[in-house]
Amino acid sequence: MPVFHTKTIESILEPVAQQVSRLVILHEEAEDGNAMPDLSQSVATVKHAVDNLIQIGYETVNTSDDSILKQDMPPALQRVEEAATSLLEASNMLKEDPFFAPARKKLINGSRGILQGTSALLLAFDESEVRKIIAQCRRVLEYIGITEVIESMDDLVTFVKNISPGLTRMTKQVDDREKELTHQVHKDILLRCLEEIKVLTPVLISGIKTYIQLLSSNSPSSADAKNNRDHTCKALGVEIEEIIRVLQLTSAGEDDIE
Amino acid sequence: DAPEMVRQARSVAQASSTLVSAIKGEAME
Repeated sequence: MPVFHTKTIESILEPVAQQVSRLVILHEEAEDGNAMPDLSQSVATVKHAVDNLIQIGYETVNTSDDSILKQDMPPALQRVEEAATSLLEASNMLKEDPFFAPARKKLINGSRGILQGTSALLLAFDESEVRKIIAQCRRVLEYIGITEVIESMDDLVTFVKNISPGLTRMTKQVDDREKELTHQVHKDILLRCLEEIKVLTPVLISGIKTYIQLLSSNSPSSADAKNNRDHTCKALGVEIEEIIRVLQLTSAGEDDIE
Repeated sequence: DAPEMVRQARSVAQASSTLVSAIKGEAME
């Protein structure tokens, strides 16, 4: 089962996670007792990259209107920053004494801190992106509630005109997200929901139309048409709710069983 | 078209990976 829940995060963190993991094992087995090479250039490169990340991170925090992101991102940024400082200190200490054990430990903890901080940062950012998709899903969900008050063909035309862009946007965002996920079960559920929505949307519009026609001709069948319309509307809502639920899952163990 | 945040995080991860290789004495040749 994949460790990282999106392909982007996996492609960024997986290689360095493996490297750090091997480094920690080497350190714990004390097989790394040789003199440390001069790391100042490599550490400077990390520090420079971290400085850029910190700058972009705070810009993102300052320009975002997502309160959770504003709360989650600064501690992750601080963690990365502190880890980079540790690396710099360790590198300077090792320049003085390439065998200095506390510096070596500081170096390993710094590397681990960069990985963990960057991971937390990417996760906070990713969750914020997911909240944008969920907000779009909720807008569509709210709008389909309007079906209950549509009683004329003009209303129906307005409804279709208004819901179409939002629905298209939602399905595009969910489709893109599905392609990003690494967990097959989550991908499958999202694809199934999108397929259902594709089927149910024209059924709902047709159901509303039938109800309007029967209502305007005072047909006794209008009650059944109303029930059909409500049933389809509810089914559509269930699919969107399911999308929202699955979008919020970040690990395979959370909920794979329907 | 990755967001800037993702691009910068990737740069940090790549730089860290190079550093860890150097620590292990694998790279930098």
